Amino acid sequence: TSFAKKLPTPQSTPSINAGNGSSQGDSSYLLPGATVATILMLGALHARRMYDDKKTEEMREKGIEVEFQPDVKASFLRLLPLRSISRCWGQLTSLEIPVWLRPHVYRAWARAFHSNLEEAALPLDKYTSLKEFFVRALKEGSRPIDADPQCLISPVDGTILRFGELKGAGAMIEQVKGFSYPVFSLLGARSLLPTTADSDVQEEHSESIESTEKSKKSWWRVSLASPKVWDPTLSCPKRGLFYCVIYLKPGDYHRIHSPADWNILVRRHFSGNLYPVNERATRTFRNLYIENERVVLEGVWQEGFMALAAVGATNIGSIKLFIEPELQTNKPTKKSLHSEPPEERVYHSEGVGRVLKKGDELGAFNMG
Amino acid sequence: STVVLVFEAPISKLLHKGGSSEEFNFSVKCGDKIRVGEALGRWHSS
Repeated sequence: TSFAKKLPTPQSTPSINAGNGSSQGDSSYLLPGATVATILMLGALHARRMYDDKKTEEMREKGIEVEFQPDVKASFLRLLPLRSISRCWGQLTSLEIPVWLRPHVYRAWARAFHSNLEEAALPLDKYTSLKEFFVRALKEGSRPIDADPQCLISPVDGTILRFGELKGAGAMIEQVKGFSYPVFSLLGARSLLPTTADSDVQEEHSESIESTEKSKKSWWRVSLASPKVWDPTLSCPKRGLFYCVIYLKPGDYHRIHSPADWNILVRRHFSGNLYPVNERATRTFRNLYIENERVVLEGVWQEGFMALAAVGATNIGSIKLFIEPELQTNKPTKKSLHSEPPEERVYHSEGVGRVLKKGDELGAFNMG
Repeated sequence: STVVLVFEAPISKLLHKGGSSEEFNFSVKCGDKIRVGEALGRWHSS
């Protein structure tokens, strides 16, 4: 009604201060008009997004796999300074929140992103900032580890996006139906993916894992020298190479655990970009996981080779390693980093590498 | 954020004597929610 009142009535008689009155009416009319237009536009965008998501959900329920389909929004996002946005977001979320306000902020976050506050290790008012709350630990016993010695466990909480077996020398991982990327682009050209020559060494090594407690001899002879091309037709036929892609929603628990008893030999950090990695982005961004900033850990477990790639995103740009606290990610950068080779650190040259048990904490994602 | 796991696992391993074989199989489906510590897959002698 206040908006309507400001409209000039048609029969109003012109008066001396008509100029002021009408200019006064115009400016106050403009302000709510712009506000209303913005709200309407945001509402329309949100409604459009809800419609798209609903349509995708219905297609998935019918078993129809949504295919890769680049869109204008993905091209537009490529133009934005996403790393600066991510770092600003990190600054914002690391601001200290007054003690009395903390429970309200974290409950609001939990409601918006479906987080389970009961599992948080500390009382809510003990987390000084949203960033600290985001990387919270869980109460003891919140995540029981599957004791089956012949199983591989999930290293994170999340949603299974893709999984399968990698076949052929140019092994490709499916990002979404209709688009795949080479495993070597994800792990790096110097990846330790096994070839025939190494399989015997791995065989020896696999046996030695069980006898580690007995003998302290060095575990692993691996030639880091030349790049390797993994070719299953050449490697011994009893082992295959598998992959699994797990997406963590903003409300999920964001610490990373060890999927098995393994010995981490190499860490590779790719600076890259920080595009969003939500479900929609996987359908519209080409090479999403091999363009984004990520930390790759490679090593060996009882069944042979293992690699874990932690891929960042705009809102969650930092990847912390508890096994290498000094590693810094999401650093301010100027030029395009996509062409830059990864920064590599070889753990095993310092001894036997980083030995972790199944379920041990090895790192965490964090905001900004 | 996203985690991609790439790993070797038995596809068919003739065990000594018994002649049985092991085979890794995923115990999840696309779209499943999973938590730390839950099995992604197992391999058992068949």
